[in-house]
Order: sequence, then structure tokens, then C-alpha cells
Amino acid sequence: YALSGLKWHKTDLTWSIHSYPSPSLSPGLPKDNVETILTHAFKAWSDAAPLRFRHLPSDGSGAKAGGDIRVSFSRLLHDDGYPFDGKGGTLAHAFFPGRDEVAGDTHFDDHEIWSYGGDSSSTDLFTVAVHEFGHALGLSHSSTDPSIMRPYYQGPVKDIHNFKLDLDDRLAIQQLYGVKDGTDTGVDPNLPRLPTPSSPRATQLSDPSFHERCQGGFDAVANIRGEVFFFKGAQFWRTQQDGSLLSLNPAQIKNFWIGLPPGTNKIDAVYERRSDSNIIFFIGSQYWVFKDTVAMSGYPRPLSEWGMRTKRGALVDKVDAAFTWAHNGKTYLFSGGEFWRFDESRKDKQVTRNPEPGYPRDNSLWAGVPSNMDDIISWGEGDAYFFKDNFYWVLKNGGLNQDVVTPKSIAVDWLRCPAPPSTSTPNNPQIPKDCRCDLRGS
Amino acid sequence: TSAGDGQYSRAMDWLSRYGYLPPPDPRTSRLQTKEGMERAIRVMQRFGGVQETGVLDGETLKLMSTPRCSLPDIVGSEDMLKRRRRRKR
Repeated sequence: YALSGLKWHKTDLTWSIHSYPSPSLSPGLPKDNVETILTHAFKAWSDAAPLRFRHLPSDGSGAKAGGDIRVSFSRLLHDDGYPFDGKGGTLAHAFFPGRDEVAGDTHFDDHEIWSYGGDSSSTDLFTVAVHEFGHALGLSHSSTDPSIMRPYYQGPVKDIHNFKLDLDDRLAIQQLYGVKDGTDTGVDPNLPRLPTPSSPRATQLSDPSFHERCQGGFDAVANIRGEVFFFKGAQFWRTQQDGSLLSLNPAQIKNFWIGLPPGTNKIDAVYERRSDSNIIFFIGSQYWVFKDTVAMSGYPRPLSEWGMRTKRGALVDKVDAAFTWAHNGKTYLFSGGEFWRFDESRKDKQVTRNPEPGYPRDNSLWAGVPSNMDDIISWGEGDAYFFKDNFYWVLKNGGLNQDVVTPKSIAVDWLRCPAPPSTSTPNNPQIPKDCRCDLRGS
Repeated sequence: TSAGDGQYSRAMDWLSRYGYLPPPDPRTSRLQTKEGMERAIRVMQRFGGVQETGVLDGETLKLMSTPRCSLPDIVGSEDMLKRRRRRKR
């Protein structure tokens, strides 16, 4: 363990709550539950050391309660030198004991979805509160595993009613405040019981964008600068590198991607070009090249410039999917059950943009995945991810002929939707491309 | 700027924020040496319980993107004072 070098020079401490989690983001946590959860979090420390914690409730007049440890839920800049950063990233912080005005202040990021025993799409308030109260009592981060004072969120602790600090944390708090003797728990022995952990499904359903986001059927999916963009209609969702969703609410394409025609309400395919990191959008028989989030001048240009002809010799007038395969650095465009491969590392790519010889080929060459996919990305260790309806299939790096590729749920794995009560995958047909089951049933 | 440079820059920011690298000083525009960066990555890896390689490998980047407490892991009293002064300003 590590100590900050600061401690309270008393063992009777008071605490208060200045603000609560936003009900719209954390609907499963009414005020009473927050107070009970925080009381249990203090109890974890007072079970190990001779500390007493007294809650100073609000007097109902709107005046702020004080106390030694003041808890609040804040967003972004909140005037303490430790701005929050939206969902994910930093979750909370607390100031060490002392005489400074901020000593003991404990702040939680109100952009997080706080929960009590929720699933992986939310953050367990109790677990984080125990950690932060450790700071408010004088403990620094520990590198020991297990320790509640490890800096990284490890997921919820199992049972908050029977939670006990690990040895490292007990030794740390006892170093500061001594060893507890007797059975005094240090908090009100008549703690209200917490209800059964809120159902993540109920939590998610209260989100207005739930149906759009969790139903699948995306027009295009793209890995752009290491983040995955899910385009649907006139909007998109964005999943960050660590797998967290930037927001449950979709962003408007027109407000972010500047230069697409007004009224754009469907994008066929998008990919980031490896050679110059520009982003290519395909809509109907035209394409746009974006530098960052703005379309370059001279676009749109006709899709015919890509020189894609079907086996019957017709010019392709629409792209279904596009991606650059990290495995070989080549770009693949899909349309009407066929695909073409491009080598965009060639210096003359702006002048002539022709597919490599031998193309088109049949989509069925990508064995084990749907032949009429919505879109494809390279992700992880160079694996190819195929998206169709509400499912995705992963072809491991370089793999083309994997016998069995198990589909997984886009909604659950990428978009913070609850797992359905029954099976989340379609019946696993031997030939998935022939699947006729109800893919949207999830 | 290539994606690799961006990743390196973000990692440097992360390491400074959590106390593994000295905070940037606008008066001197101090540059981090390659050795200093590698040393910081190793300390971060040891603290986080991942393999010590000194490079930004996948496991390290994953750990850096794990949600966490915003207090630094290596806390100097000087750092805490600076932050409080910044707040007062």
C-alpha cells in the first residue's frame, strides 16, 4: 500500500452529499440508494479501523451540508484542477485529508452511468466510492492485487453487504488510524437494506435512443482513427478505442461530417484510407474524400472513377461495404455479392484508381460470414469484423476459410445494450450466408 | 501526424497526468527523452501489473484506456500544491 502522508487527526468524521447522479443517466439510483451505498462504502473502512462516520443530511432548506468529506457528482471542469472527461476515462477522485478547503472532497463524474450491481455497461458506485473514500482518509494508489486502491476500475465487488477490505487496504488504514478493537461498526447499525440490484435492461430501456441503437441494421460501420463509427440514417454512434460508447445518444452526421449533401440520410460505406488517413464516404454513385471531418474540395466525384465492373461488365453504381484489411494493407470494396481489391499505396492513386487484376471475385470467398454484409472493418490485432443486421462475425488475422465463425451481438458488445433474455445469436446454420432466421429478433 | 505519433503523444500525456513523467513546463518546453519515456512506461507497467516491456504494446495501451481514478499514481506533494494553486487562480 501507499500512504499520502496526510491523515485526519480525529476518528469521528462527518460526511455529506452535495449533489446526486443525474437521474437521466443513472435512473437505477434514487437518492436514498445513493446514501445507503455511500454509507456501506464508509463502513468498509470503519470495519477495519477505529473510525466513525456520521452522515449530515441536508436540512431541506437548500443549504449545503458541510462535514469533513463532501460528496458530489460533477461534470467536466468543476474548479478543482481535476476536470472530468465525459463518459469513461476518469471516473472519480478525492482529496487527501488536511486543513485545505478541498480536503476530503470526493467527486464522481456525472457523465458515467452509475449503478448498484449493474452490468458492464455501467460503473458500480459502491466499488468506486470505497476507493475514493480511501483517498479521502489518506491512502494513495496501491499496485497490489487485490486492493481496492488500485487506480483502475476492475468491475463491481460481489456483495456489498458482506464486503471486506483486502489485507493490503486493511494494513494501510490501520497504519494511519490503528487497529480496530470491539465490534462497533462505526456507522448506523440499522442500515437500510438495498433493493435487488437494478436490472440493466430496465435502465437501458429508459434511454430514448435505445431502440434505434440496439436494433442493429447499420448502414455503414467504419474504424476511423481507432474509433468505430456506426452510421444509421442521418445519425451515428461512436465507440472509442477502449470499447466504451462516447454517448448513448446518436450524433447528427450533418453536424460532424461537414460537406455531405443536405438531407443525407443514408451512407453506404465508409473507410479510412491508410496511405493518408483521409476518410472516404460512398453514397449512391458518388464518393467524397474527407480530411478529418471536412470534405475536400472537388468532391463528390463519380464512383465510376474506381473502375469497378461486375463480371458481366457493368459499371458498379453503389458500394455496399468498404474496408482496408490490416492483414495486407489492401482496400476492399463490396457491391452486389462481388468484391474488388485496391492497392492504395501506389503513388498514382489520384490519377488512376483501378482494381487489382483478377477482380471482381465472389463474396462467398469470405467463408463463414454473411455474403451481403452491411459493412466491414479491421479491428484489434488486424482481424476483419463483418457487420450484418444486429450481428458481427470476426475473421482472425489473415483468415479467410475459417470453418465456424460464431456471430456475436453488435448491440451488446459495441453499443451498450442489454443482452436479450434468451440466446443472443441466430441459430448457427452450417452455412451462415444462407441464414434465413430472424436476425433482428435479438 | 501519423496515428502512431498521435498514440505516442496521447501516451505521454497520460503518463504525465498520472505522475509517471514530470508535468510539462511551459517555460522550458521540456522534451521527454526516449529513455525517460521508456522508463516511465516500465514503471507504469510494473504498477499496473502488466508485462514490463518499456514499449507501448497492446496490453499497455489497453490499460491506459481502462476507466480509472483521476488521482495520479505517483503523487508528489509538489504536484498537489501546484494543482491547488491552479484551482485558486
